[in-house]
Amino acid sequence: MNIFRLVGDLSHLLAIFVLLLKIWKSRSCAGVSGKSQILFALVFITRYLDLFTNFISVYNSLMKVIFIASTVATVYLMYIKFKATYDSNHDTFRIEFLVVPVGGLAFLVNHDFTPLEILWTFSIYLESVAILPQLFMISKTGEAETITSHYLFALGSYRALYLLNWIYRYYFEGYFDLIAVVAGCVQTILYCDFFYLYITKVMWGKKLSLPA
Amino acid sequence: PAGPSVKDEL
Repeated sequence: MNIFRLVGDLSHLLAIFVLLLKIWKSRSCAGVSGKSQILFALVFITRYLDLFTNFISVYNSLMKVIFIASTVATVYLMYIKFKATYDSNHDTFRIEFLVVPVGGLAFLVNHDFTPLEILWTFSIYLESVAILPQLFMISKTGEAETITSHYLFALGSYRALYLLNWIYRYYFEGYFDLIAVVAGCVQTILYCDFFYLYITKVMWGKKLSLPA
Repeated sequence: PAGPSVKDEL
């Protein structure tokens, strides 16, 4: 474990709970893409299948459980409890255009052609594009609530910190996983436009609004 | 070195 990965995981945890609290407190999921949340739930479920077979540490197992439970809870709040506030008119990204190609790629490009490894690879590829429905929804509505932009900033920062973690691990542990690094770069690059808007607007107390 | 098969990250 290193500081980049620890801060990254905590940033990821913060993002998930900021969103969960926003929906729970405001009793509304306006401006939030349910499709992205479904993709994130799929990412965690396919990635953490080794939860019971491969014990790494208490921290690792605990975080996996928290990530799965909180993301499933978010999907439940959005599609069942506060379904009336779900903005399906703006959450129209065709996620099958993400899941199918990513599924195919996981079969073609992976470290080991075994079910667990292919599912892990699928999860890594899917996570890199899972935020697209959310970013697409913001581009359609033209703006995002400030709390939603904080959620996105924390979520985008987590994988950027993981990139630093992989640089650290490469030099100090000789650890390198090309699939995770390439997907992590794609994932972080997708946030660049948002990071620019967040830093130039939200940081100065303005609302995040995309140029019309 | 620890190869990618070691899935010790979240």
